[in-house]
Amino acid sequence: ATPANLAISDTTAANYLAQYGYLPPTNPENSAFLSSERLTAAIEEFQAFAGINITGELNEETAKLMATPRCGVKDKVGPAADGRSKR
Amino acid sequence: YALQGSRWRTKNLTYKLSKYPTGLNKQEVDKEIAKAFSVWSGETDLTFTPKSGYENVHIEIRFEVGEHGDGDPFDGPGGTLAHAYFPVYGGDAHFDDSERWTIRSYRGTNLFQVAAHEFGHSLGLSHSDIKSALMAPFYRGYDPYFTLDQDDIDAIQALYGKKTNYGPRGQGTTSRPSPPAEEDPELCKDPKVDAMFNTKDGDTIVFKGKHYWKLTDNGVASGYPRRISSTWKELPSNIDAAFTYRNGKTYFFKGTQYWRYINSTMDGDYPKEISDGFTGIPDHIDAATVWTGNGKIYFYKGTKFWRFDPASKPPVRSNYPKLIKNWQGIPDHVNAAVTYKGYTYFFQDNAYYRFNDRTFSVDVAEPAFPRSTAYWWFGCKSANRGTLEPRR
Repeated sequence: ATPANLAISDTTAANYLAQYGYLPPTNPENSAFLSSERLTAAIEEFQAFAGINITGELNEETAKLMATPRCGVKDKVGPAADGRSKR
Repeated sequence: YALQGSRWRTKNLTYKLSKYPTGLNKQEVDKEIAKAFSVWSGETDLTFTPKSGYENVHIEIRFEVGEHGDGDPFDGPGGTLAHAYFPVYGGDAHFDDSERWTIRSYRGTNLFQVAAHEFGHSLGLSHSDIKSALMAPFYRGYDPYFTLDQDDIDAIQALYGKKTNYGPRGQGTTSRPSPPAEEDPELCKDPKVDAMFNTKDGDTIVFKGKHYWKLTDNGVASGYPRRISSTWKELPSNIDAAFTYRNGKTYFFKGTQYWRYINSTMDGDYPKEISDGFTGIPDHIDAATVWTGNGKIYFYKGTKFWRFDPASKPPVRSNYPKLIKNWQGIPDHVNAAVTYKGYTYFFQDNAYYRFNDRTFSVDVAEPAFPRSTAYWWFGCKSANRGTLEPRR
């Protein structure tokens, strides 16, 4: 069944994006420094990876996907995950 | 697809279920787990042998709830279903026992589907952004007609090669030996090439001027060179670059134009403008190849490279081009690039470099790179076997 209300808060989304490799891990000391631009960029990256419309917004399509059961391994691992990697 | 960067050195792997799910018959679980492994052994020479008791194994499988000792606790029903560790971290697979695991049922969470995905991680595969791939991160439900997506097959074969052993009758067979290498006067005299690519049948082809050669493991196949126009009738000479994509089609580039072929038959109305078919890629490229690390197309020109992903919009992201020096050890102004036996090779003038797609740098080897293309690729015995002086 699809949840009636698919709204998702910035905090929930940020936690999700951090858990799956789109944002650096959050902790009480650095979470305050997450800018809206960085969150938008992470949402866009998630949307691009998932193959849904890239809006940078936490729309219903994005929220629905974030609520879908999934594998716990990060989406962004390996050489492409880190701009500082050798490639 | 995407590769994490590690893989098993052996193809004969062992596993054990040290903690079974609650509510399912153990023998049925064993069968489903074996079936999930067979997804990967069906496309490679990997084998998976179940063990029990206290034997050490490569991949340990556990069904756990909440915190279970690895610092990555499960979250109850829904959400995260399972996770697995890449080979470099041990390969173990953990499943959230809070889920309602089911077998051959549309209800609950299908064990086979999730296990086959997790074992992909255990073997070195990361998540794919191809929706139809098993290695896509989102749960897709039970599929009684499940087959691996070509993206998954390409990924696992990039790590472990294609399947050559089809059971007892196939055991002990070896690939056909290459015919004796012949020295080619044209390539030995001037080994600088225009383009190199692999056909969809796995042959490695060299283009130079108006001729082409097929390479063997030792040098050049007999019966070459041939005229490019004798096989690819519409193609001009002096091609800039070529590659075969995972759709089996071969693309040739020259100047502002490109051509697409299936084997030696042109696949439509060509040539077309590079700016139309490969938006974001410049004209007059130096080289192109499909990188084994992620299956995406890379174009090289001068000091820069571009990544092209046909499945993305736009196919070239805004952070490209990037500098070739990001490919550690590879020089600017390459003439050709090709994937061969799991490595990416870059050619410049009379020399080549072997780039290790797993360590992300030019291989450290003896003799060191750059090496002579004439000696190591074209079988020219009189050429220099050692390290060449890099171009400055």
